[in-house]
Amino acid sequence: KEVVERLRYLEAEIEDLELKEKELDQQKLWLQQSIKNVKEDSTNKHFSYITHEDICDCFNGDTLLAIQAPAGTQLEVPLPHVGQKKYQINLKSNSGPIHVLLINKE
Amino acid sequence: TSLTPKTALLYKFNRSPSESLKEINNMIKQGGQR
Amino acid sequence: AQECQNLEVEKQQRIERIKQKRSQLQELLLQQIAFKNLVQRNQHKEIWGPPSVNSTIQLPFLVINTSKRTVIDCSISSDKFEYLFNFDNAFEIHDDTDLLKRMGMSLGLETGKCSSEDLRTAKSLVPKALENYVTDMYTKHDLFLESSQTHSALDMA
Repeated sequence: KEVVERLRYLEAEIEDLELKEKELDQQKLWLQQSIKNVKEDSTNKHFSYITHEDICDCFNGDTLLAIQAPAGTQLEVPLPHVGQKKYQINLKSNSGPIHVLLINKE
Repeated sequence: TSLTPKTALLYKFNRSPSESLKEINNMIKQGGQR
Repeated sequence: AQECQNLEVEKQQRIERIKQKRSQLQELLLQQIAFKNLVQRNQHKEIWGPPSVNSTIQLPFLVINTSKRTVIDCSISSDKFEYLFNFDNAFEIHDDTDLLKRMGMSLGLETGKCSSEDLRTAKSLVPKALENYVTDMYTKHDLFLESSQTHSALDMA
C-alpha cells in the first residue's frame, strides 16, 4: 500500500516539475527577446557605451585592449605550451573589419 | 580511444556564452597544464 | 518499488535541470538590469553634456587585460579582418556583461551586496512577471548572509 501511495505521490511531483520546467523555458525565451528589444531600441543604443575611465577603474593598472568585432567573429586561443610564457590570440572575421583599441591610464 | 587533445579554445562574438571566456581564462591561468 | 526508484531518479534529474534553468534566467535578468542601469546612468550624466570624443566604447565589445609589463606583439591583415596577438605574459578576456557587473551596474545582486533600495531599482528594470526571480537572488544572499552571521554568532557563543 505504501509503495503504491509513494508511486502516486512521485508521479504528481514529477508532473509539477515538468510544468515548472516548461514555464522556465518559456520565460527564458521571453526574456531573451525582451533583452534583444531593449538593446536594439535606438535611444538605448545611443546610451549603451562605457568610458575608458570606467574600464581602467575595473582593472587598475593593467594594460587593456578593447575589441569590437562583427557578430560571429572568431576568437581563438591556442593551448599554451606548459612552462613557456607564450600566449596567443587569433581574431578572424568574415563579415567586416575588427577594431582594437589600446586603453592605458598612463 | 582517447580524444585528440584540444589545441585551442574558441569564442564567437555575440554567439558564445560568457562561460567560454571563463574557460579560456582558466586555461591561460593554468599555463596549459592538463 | 523498482518503478518508485526510477521515478526518484527522474525527479532528481528534473530538480537539477530546473536549478540550472533558474540560474540561467537569473543571469539573463542581471544582464538586463546592468544594461538598463548603464543606459540610465549615461542619460543622467549627459545632462551635463556628452562625453568627450574618443573617450567611450560602444557595446558590445571584449576587453583583454594583462600586466602592464607584458610585451604584446600584434600582426594585422591589411583589411583588418584578421589579427594575431602574441603575449609574453598571461592575460584575461572579459565580455561587456562581466565589465558592467564589475562597475556595479547589476546593483550587487550577484554578490549579495544589494541594498533594499537597489532591490527596488532592480525590480523596476525587469518585466513584472519576472520580479520574483530578482527577489529570490536578493533573499538567497540575504538568507546566506543571515545564516553565516548566525553561524558566526553561534561560534562566538
